Amino acid sequence: YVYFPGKPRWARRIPMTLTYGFSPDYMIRYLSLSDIRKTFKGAFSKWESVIPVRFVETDDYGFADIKIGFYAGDHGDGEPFDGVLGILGHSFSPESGKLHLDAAEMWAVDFQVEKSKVAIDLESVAVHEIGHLLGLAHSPVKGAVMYPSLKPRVKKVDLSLDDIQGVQSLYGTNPNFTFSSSLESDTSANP
Amino acid sequence: RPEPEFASNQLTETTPSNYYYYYYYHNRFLNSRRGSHVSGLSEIKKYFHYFGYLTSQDYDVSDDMFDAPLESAVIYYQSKLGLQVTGKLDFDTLSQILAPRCGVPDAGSSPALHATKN
Repeated sequence: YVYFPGKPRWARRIPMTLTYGFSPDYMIRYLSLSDIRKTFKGAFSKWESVIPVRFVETDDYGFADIKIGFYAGDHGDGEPFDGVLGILGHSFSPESGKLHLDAAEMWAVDFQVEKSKVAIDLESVAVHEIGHLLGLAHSPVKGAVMYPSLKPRVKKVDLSLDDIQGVQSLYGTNPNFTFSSSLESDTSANP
Repeated sequence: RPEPEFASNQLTETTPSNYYYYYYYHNRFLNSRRGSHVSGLSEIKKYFHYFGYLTSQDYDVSDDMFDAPLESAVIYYQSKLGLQVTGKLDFDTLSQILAPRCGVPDAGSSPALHATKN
């Protein structure tokens, strides 16, 4: 695992709660808001299960710690998106809290429903980008969710040992976490 | 930072034919190495510049020459992403470059994305 220069992290008292909200203006229409909310809830819970940090959705977008939106092209942060495939999304190191997804992608929450050859799994990218929000940079470990690339129609949502060790060294361990339960899940997902 | 041509030239429609053309187009770079001159190689240079592997301000990313700095960038990229270190654009490396990915740089950090909340 790798950290951003200076090893930034959310500097709040452990256990901490971070709120997240969805932009009322920058969303996609072909997925329902309830599907997007459910997908992100699942993505946040992956990290929540290993560190003493709770993620709670809020309707108050302006005051959310983590702000999530789908943006197209140049969206004002100096890192423009590029259309279908290429760059899928990006997020900011702590404690900025911005999570941006490229609105041009064919985002999918269920590959049984979305048949496009260029469909990208929303939860996989969400799990990855949340890792950045927490302070993890890209990992050289191919099985890690913090590896930088993700092919179309591939789902990678289970944290690897590398991801877990990286984030736990920043925030400590969730008292309910056991390595065995995590590794069982990892093995079944990546045989 | 200006959008890299490599990225802006990517698909604008989600049709399978475009998808396959995209990969066919980039096959020309396969197995190019130091000393090679391949039309369009500047796109690869811009990719490495964008993701933090070619950082020198003086380096010109607009030509198509596979020079020593590009070789160093390829080696750095391969070692950083757990690929076999060959210094050339072999199949695995080129596949990795073409794969959709996160926009956060791998090496160093983007001033925009590595920001502190004020």
